[in-house]
Amino acid sequence: MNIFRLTGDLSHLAAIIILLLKIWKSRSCAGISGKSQVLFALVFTTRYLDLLTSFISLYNTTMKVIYIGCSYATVYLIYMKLKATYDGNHDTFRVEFLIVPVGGLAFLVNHDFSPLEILWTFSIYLESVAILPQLFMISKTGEAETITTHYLFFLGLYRALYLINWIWRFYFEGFFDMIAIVAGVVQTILYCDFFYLYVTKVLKGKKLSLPA
Amino acid sequence: CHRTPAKDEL
Repeated sequence: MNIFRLTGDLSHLAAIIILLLKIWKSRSCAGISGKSQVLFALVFTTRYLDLLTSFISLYNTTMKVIYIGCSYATVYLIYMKLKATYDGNHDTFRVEFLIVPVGGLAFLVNHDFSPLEILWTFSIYLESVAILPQLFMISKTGEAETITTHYLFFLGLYRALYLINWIWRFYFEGFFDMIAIVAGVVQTILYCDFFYLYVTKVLKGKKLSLPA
Repeated sequence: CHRTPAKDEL
């Protein structure tokens, strides 16, 4: 464990909790893509199946359980409890265009052709694009609530910190996982445009709105 | 033979 991975994990945790609290406190999931949240729940479920087969550390297990629990709670709030506030008309990204290619790629490019390993690979690839429905929704409505942008910022920060973590691990531990690294780079690139808007607008106290 | 990397990351 290095400082970049730890702060990356905590940043990820912050993102998840910010979103859950925002929805819970405002009793509204307006502006949030339910599809992205379902994809993230699928990501955590397929990746953390190793909770049942191997124990790594108390930290590792605790974080996995919290991530899974929070992601399902978020999905529950969006599609069940606060369904009336869900903005489905603007959440029109076709997720099958993500799931099908990502599933195919996981079968073709993986470390080991075993069910658990393929599901893990699937989750890595899927995570790299799971935010697209949310970004698509923002581009469609042309704006995002500031709290939603904080959520996205922490999610992107987590990816950037993980990239530094992998450089660190490569130099000091000789460890690298090509699948995770390539997917992580793709995922981080997807946030770049958003980061730019976040720094130039949100941090200067303006609302994030896109030109028409 | 493949060496499956340790899944210690989240």
